[in-house]
Amino acid sequence: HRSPLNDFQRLRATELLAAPADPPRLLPEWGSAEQCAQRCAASLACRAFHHDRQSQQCHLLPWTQHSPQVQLQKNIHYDLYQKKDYLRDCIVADGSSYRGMRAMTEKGLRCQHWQATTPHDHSRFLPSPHNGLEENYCRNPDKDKRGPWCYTVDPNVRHQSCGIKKCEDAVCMTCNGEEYRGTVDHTESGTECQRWDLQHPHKHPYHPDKYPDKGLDDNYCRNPDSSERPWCYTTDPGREREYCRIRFCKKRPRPLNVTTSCFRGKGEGYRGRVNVTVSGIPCQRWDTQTPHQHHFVPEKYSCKDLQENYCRNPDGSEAPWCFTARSTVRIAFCFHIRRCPDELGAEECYHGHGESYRGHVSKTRKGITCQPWAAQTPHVPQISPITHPEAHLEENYCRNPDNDSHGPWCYTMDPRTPFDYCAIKPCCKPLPAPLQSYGDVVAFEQCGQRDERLQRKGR
Amino acid sequence: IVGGQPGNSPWTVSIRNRAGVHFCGGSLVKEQWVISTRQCFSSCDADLAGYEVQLGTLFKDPGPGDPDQQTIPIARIVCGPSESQLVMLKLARPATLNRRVALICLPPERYVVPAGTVCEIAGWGETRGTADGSVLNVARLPVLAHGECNAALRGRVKESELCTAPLRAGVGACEGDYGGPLACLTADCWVLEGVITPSRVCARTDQPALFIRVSLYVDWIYKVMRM
Repeated sequence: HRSPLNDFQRLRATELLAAPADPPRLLPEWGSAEQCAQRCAASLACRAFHHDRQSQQCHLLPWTQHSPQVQLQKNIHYDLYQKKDYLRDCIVADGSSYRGMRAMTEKGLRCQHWQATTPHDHSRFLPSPHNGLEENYCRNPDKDKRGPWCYTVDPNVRHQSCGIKKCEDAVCMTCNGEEYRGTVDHTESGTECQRWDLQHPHKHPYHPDKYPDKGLDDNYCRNPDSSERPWCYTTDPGREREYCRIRFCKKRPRPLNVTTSCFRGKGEGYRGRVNVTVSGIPCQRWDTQTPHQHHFVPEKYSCKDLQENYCRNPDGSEAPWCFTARSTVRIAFCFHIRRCPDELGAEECYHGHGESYRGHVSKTRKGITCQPWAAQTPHVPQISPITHPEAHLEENYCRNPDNDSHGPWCYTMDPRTPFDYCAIKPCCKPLPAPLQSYGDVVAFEQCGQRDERLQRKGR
Repeated sequence: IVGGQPGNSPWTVSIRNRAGVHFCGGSLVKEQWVISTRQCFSSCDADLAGYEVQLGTLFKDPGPGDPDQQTIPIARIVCGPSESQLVMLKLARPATLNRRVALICLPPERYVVPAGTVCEIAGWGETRGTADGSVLNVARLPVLAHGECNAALRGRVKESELCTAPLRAGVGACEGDYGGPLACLTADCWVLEGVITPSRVCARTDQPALFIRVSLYVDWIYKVMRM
């Protein structure tokens, strides 16, 4: 149930540009990204491919971004998929699939070209289209337990290991690994991870477009839901998700934005002692499971400071919150903790309702990327540069073309959220528009009527 | 509802979790849209699979045979402007309007309901023994002028809040009513002027009760339904 795309790393809206002197491109093919990946995997010459999502066309490529005279370039029509083995600078298992470009041993000796027979004559490992013995790059053609190695240019040292790190050690994680962006793509039991941008074998809500800031790349282990450590959906239909084994960083990061009397941003750094909700309901202690069972056990979230029953934000919510001591109210936000004054106005702001805002913020208040105003997907817009030419609807910048009284907004890249307001604050509290009494000119249609007899019967 | 009586409020809905337990109220403003409060939900990204609204019955937990009961899954939650504490819930399918299920009107933009207007709150929440908690209870509260309320609450009333006067008899909303309506009769129609949000004490006799002033957010409400 693994997808052929599992062997590829995706770069959105990117194209590989090669110097003209290189061999001609292979002829275009048709199909989904997965079909293209299958063809590329089957072709020895193919190391990457462009996929045009609209025309479902793909171009197989014999080079990657590491190849000489090749460069990456932005191109919204293509997604670039490159074979992971050619991109990684770490090894998986014994590294026999490593196709990186390290060409130096762990002791710093330059490697001898596999083609060459001096200073060390060997006949066992000669380059072929199949074995990846290129140039003088470190390789592991004989599945040596110590990983990739090479013959060296030092006549006294015939061959030496290259000391390439295992991927699971290459990038460490802090806290609960929410920021981990390494390339581990297997679970702790060794099962391969499912890609986040695929819905098979397991359907799931964590689509990369919906959570652009969670780093849900390819099928790498991530922690988008504040679990205790990075995990992934697996390619095993019988097992939906599983934790991954990732090394903890030795150095513990100093928490950012620590405040006690107010909160900044989402309040993840709040360490105050407020322990009641807006409505005065006491908070439940984090180290108890009654009245509400939960997984935020203080020992497993040591850097979230889940002390006593203080309001905290261990999961990236909008603001500090807590489980409440009342069984009928599971969670409540502690909105009554005030926002730190220095933060107000620290970012871009807008005047009035923001009709004349011309800044470049292009994220919603939830951090979801805005849809370009001229685009038709994922939402067909009712308001566009054509319908509102004067509203400066550029790119996907937040704007307020319909004079929404709640400020600049945008259509979003989340298929389930047509529009949302942006993370921009008013520069100053707008003077409230006068509330209207309307007198008796108010009229309503087809609403607000009930059978008064039923009302009386109720009595 | 503390200090209320069994009554009829055909736009008031019961919001129930995966276990089928009532935990908050809401108001039906369109066949497929309910308004409630943010405090009832853990996040704007909450996965509401298994959550439902129940309409058309006065009973909190009606028997299977209740002919008018409608139970509709919640398809999506949309959070309002940050300071609004409002959410809109899109139902998986439209409710059927009949004698027991009706839409409540939305007020004009930035409409202020005159002080003294008699409004009512409704819900299946805590009654603190003042009424039968197994049926929908309704209580009447008079609107308090903004200035008076501000004075009573030492200047802490926001423009986005609407007050009702405290009653000596102790009448007001309580747990389980949050998200429900403050409905006021205007031009012979019941209009959703306020939404019940959690408060420190239920049915206070010494302080006005606060509700979210819906008229400040009708442009957002219509925009969500339009988009």
